Amino acid sequence: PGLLEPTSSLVRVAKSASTLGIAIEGGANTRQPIPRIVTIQRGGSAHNCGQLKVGQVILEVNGATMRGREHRDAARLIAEAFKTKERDYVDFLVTDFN
Amino acid sequence: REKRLTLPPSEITLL
Repeated sequence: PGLLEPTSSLVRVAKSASTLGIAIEGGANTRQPIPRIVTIQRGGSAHNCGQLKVGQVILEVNGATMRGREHRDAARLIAEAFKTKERDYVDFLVTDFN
Repeated sequence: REKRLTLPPSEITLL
């Protein structure tokens, strides 16, 4: 995973707050075909992690690709990754290249 | 001639 994305990086976000605290836009069949981070809320898990940035494109979540997923499907997948008690973190593969 | 984007903008979801 990620081998074809030379500028990608894996970011592990610990569930350190009750919310993930990111806003995303985009998804299949929109102008932004892969979801992009548009906001990082102060005090959320993503902000606490310190490694996610506004403008980054989310390629994978816990190893699952975002390619071909419509916005609601991508958002649901991220929400479920944060909600599940199986892991106390969410892994994001992100790239600065849009 | 300039090519126009026909794809719609996306919703934004807060997670």
